Amino acid sequence: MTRFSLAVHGGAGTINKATLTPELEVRYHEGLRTALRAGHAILKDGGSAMDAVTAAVCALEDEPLFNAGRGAVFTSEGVQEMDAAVMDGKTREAGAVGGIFGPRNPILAARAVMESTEHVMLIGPNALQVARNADLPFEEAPYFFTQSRWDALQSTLAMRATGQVDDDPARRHG
Amino acid sequence: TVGAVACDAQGNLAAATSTGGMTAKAPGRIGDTPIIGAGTYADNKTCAVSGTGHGEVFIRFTAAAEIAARMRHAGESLETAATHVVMEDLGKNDGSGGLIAVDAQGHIVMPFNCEGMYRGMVNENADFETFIYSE
Repeated sequence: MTRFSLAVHGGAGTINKATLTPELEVRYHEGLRTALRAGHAILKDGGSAMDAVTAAVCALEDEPLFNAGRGAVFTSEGVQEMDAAVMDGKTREAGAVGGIFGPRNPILAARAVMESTEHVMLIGPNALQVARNADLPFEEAPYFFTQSRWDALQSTLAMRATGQVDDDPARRHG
Repeated sequence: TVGAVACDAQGNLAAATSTGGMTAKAPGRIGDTPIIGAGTYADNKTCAVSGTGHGEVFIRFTAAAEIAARMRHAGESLETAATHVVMEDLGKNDGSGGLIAVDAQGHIVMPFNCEGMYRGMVNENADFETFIYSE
């Protein structure tokens, strides 16, 4: 038996000590712990690494604080496009989706591509059809809307409109 | 971007990554997240990796697969390989960001070259740890 372990990351945009309040820090830590608990519960019962990472990422996608799933940022056109991927180290099987909108958990759509098709990556309508065929839950636009992401889009567009250049590398983070 | 890597009790590895991309990104732009070998990778013989950061640079350096390659061909440890890729390959080429990775013995590393990275880890002893900055 090998010692099991799990790690997660939860990107949420620029990390700025000046604006990250203690209250918000607590929420971020709790969001990460929720994801760790989801994956740990599977691993401690002898479950697979694939099931553990999928469960952990679903928890992060369900938390609006993080930039994925429910908390996804907006494109320059004010819509959301989500990407996700999974890879199984035992078999080298992999699945990925790009530019999709609708599935509550894009990571499950990626896993459906891996498990139910002969392909590695699907985009567009066929990716969504694979998710539907897998009976994954879909959500409408209001589920994915977060005011902070919308405000971030408006400030970025306003900055661009005035020709301002922000060289903060964290703005390029997903 | 969010992600997870795990090593289960059988020594099997897996990686998962999901993202909404960058704020105000060009429609149709795809970063490293769904690109196998760039932002997501797993191979039982080396490691599982999930990245977050400036996606275009992660893609150009095939960041996740490069860590596995350094372990496989140069015999580097996970820590050495991951640190090199994040701090040298990415960090010196405008590739701000970081990653989480685990090897087949369950060792976890979480290097980053920016101000912070929301991250956490847990092992079989249920030692839950979460971090934001360089604690």
